[in-house]
Amino acid sequence: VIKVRGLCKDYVMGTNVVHALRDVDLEIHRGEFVAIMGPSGSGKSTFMNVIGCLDRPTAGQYWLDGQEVQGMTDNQLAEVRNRTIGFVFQTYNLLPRTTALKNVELPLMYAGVKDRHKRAAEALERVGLGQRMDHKPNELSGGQQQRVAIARAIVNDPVLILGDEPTGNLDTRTGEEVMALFQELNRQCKTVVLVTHEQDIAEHCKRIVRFRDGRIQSDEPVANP
Amino acid sequence: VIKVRGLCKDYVMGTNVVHALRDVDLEIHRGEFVAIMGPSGSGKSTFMNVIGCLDRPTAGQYWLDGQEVQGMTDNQLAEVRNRTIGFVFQTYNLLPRTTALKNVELPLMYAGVKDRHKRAAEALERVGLGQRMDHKPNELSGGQQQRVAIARAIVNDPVLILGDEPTGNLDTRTGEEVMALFQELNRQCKTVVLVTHEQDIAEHCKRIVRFRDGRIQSDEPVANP
Ligand SMILES: Nc1ncnc2c1ncn2[C@@H]1O[C@H](COP(=O)(O)OP(=O)(O)OP(=O)(O)O)[C@@H](O)[C@H]1O
Ligand SMILES: Nc1ncnc2c1ncn2[C@@H]1O[C@H](COP(=O)(O)OP(=O)(O)OP(=O)(O)O)[C@@H](O)[C@H]1O
Ligand SMILES: [Mg+2]
Ligand SMILES: [Mg+2]
Repeated sequence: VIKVRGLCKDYVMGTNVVHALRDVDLEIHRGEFVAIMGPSGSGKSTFMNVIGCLDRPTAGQYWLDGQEVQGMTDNQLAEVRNRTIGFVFQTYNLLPRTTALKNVELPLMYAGVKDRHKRAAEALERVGLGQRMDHKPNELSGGQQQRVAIARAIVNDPVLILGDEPTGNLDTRTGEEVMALFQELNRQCKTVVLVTHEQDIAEHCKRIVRFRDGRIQSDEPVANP
Repeated sequence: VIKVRGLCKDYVMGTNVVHALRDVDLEIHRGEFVAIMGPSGSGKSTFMNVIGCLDRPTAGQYWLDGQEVQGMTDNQLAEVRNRTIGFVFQTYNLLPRTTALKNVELPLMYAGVKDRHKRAAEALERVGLGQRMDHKPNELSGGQQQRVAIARAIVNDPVLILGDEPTGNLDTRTGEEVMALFQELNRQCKTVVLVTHEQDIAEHCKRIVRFRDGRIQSDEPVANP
């Protein structure tokens, strides 16, 4: 469902160029459960933003579900993204003056789905926030905000779920509950790709891809997920 | 240096009250190195905001360095805070349209320190960001933003360092480097209090205080930090 060839991403800042991604080749098939690891600044979020159709590469090719993404207009990209991808941002990106429930309803509004309220409430229940639906982000703890972002990413039942450090602010037990949720979605044949820096979180996945300085350093199956 | 008795913090939302802290008693002596752990939503950040003089409790007493905080005006509180405390926020709280260097200089401007530029550059070098000083937060990775927040917290050489999940977005090796920095500061007799959800990060500290539902559930020394 994801195929990239020769992917490059440069950030040009004045006379300085940061090569965030250098010639990345990767294939992820439908139903896989992949962890992306690597040092801080190695290009993980940049890679997730490209495969999540939130940013365009400087060079290289990307096929999402067999369709080449380069040729799409921004509107087509947004439409594909809303329909097929659920994205959990490293910094949550919740609307600050909006309740948790309304934040989770947002993807359903774009998709024109009818029973938004009920489906958003169910998604929040699934991440353990049934008691916090009417809180705004600044009335929630860091880990609770993170879980609202996860609920928003799964509410539209996307075929591809991308999570950038989705357990970064969760204690071990809540992190386990969230990983159980991702494992359940993967059993339903959703493709799940998570960035994490925690080895025991990565070992809930089936494959670990390690980045270093903008390149893929290794790509190994997990022995016993 | 930190003493709290009967500390309570309630959030009132319409007809609903969230008891974020319930009757917390705790003492932390100068030069201690304490980890605060506990489930998501258990009151860790609320506690850190109170002892960091960023928020006032609903009830109870707090002595910072022997001085009772209740009696202080907002201005006195801000002055004590800028002079004695370095705070690493769970969500970094960097100024978005300002470079990393200028963000780190900020506490030095409040304190009226002269050679701000040099000291801010040194603090950024210490967290491994010497090459990223002129990047703005949106031009930095999640873990790099987190490290700018750490540099800003230590640049004014505070006697008390409070970090709320300071390694939440850092890979293992960068996380180790940051913990080595905190251990070094603690060897220089700074008091360090860190919230973390990672057991191996907590074991770099000398004492683990666990929160649950707004109360302290346990308070144990670490066997071999
Ligand atoms: N401004 C607020 N208004 C209402 N409720 C709040 C507010 N801030 C926090 N809370 C609630 O108080 C409780 C404690 O929050 P706190 O941020 O201290 O938790 P935490 O232990 O830091 O959690 P995490 O590990 O997820 O960061 C949470 O249940 C949260 O929903
Ligand atoms: N908008 C930008 N402008 C300039 N440089 C950027 C920008 N965004 C990212 N970078 C740089 O590109 C590199 C890769 O960033 P990226 O966010 O992908 O790293 P990461 O692996 O997600 O790191 P972390 O684990 O810390 O989140 C970093 O060195 C960063 O400084
Ligand atoms: Mg990142
Ligand atoms: Mg918190």
